[in-house]
Amino acid sequence: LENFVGHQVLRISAADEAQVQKVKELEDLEHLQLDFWRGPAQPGSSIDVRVPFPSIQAVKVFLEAHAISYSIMIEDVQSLLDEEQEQMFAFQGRAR
Amino acid sequence: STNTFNYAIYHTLDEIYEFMDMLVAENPQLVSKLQIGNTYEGRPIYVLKFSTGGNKRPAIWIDTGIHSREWVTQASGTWFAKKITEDYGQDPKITAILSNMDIFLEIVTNPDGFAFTHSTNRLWRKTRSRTAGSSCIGVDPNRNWDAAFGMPGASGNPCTETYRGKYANSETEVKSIVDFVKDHGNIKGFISIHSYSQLLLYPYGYTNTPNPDQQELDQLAKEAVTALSSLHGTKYTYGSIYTTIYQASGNTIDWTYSQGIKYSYTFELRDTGRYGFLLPASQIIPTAQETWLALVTIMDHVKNHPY
Repeated sequence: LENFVGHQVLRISAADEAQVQKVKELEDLEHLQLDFWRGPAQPGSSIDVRVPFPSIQAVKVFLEAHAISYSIMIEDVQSLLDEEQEQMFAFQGRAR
Repeated sequence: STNTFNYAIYHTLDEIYEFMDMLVAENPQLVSKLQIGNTYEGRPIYVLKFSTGGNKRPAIWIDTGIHSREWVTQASGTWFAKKITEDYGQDPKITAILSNMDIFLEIVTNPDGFAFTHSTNRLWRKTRSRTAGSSCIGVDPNRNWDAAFGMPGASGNPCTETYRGKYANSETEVKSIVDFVKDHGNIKGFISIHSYSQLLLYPYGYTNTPNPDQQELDQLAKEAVTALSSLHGTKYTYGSIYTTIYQASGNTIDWTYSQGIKYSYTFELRDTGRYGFLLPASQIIPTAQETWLALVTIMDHVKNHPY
């Protein structure tokens, strides 16, 4: 199973069209291996992006440098997946 | 049996396919299973048909799980299937709908991707097809339809999550539905279910030009969202794909609408705001229950407004 330890999901709020465009620039940076769960749309709508651990610092620096606000939606993706697996095992076979 | 099946947890592809067989066996007069094609990796693609008789009657199509990692959609689809069998003969609206129309339900629209989410990568979204000349795998099946294919709002880069594919219908999972819809010729409502973001959307996605039925689709979306919110207070936004989220060319419901299926909608299901599509299993049933209210609203309208 692929491991997502240390991956975070950031919720980005682009305040205006210029900031939306900046986030779109991030999308094009393939080496960061970003996975946009909710892509850049119009200003005001949330953008959710999974950031692999090695790219976290670069992405946060980029966002802060352009005064784009963000919050951490998921602190560690793998821990959430582990919880999901545990739930599935725990409830397997239990009738509704 | 489908009475002891646990609807409140996530299931593998094999378990869902087994569930479908059980549902058919338990309800032979109402439910049948059709194979509409095979996936890239050779898995069968199944659709459940709910029908009280006749052939190619006006029909409503519902699909869940075209983006494989959005597990709450396949789980909700399973719940919907059981709900239809429970409500037929008991609930006046469902009984009336099935007396006049058929319902087709494709619970796992992207079986290869779904199997891959269970075996290898929980976060896999696309199909599993290979692109010649690229080491990256998979196409976004919601950008692969023959509706403004290749225009902005999809990617030509095979390594991105919104890769549109080499050509429209390149994905057998998409082509199978296209062939089925064209061959049937009498589908009047088409609802494609995704998660997350809490949205109910109608065409278009490729242009901000309003579709010719915008007023009616908007009003119906409002009614559907109102019904949905009445159960748990979940807040939904509705509107066209383009104006509500972003430009998306080659998407499912732009194609179905272009085929003359007026009532073409796509859902983005519940999002607690903390998990995205990694929705805890405890939310499966509430999500399915509230979505069902919106689906019934749309299906009832389709039945009452023949065209």
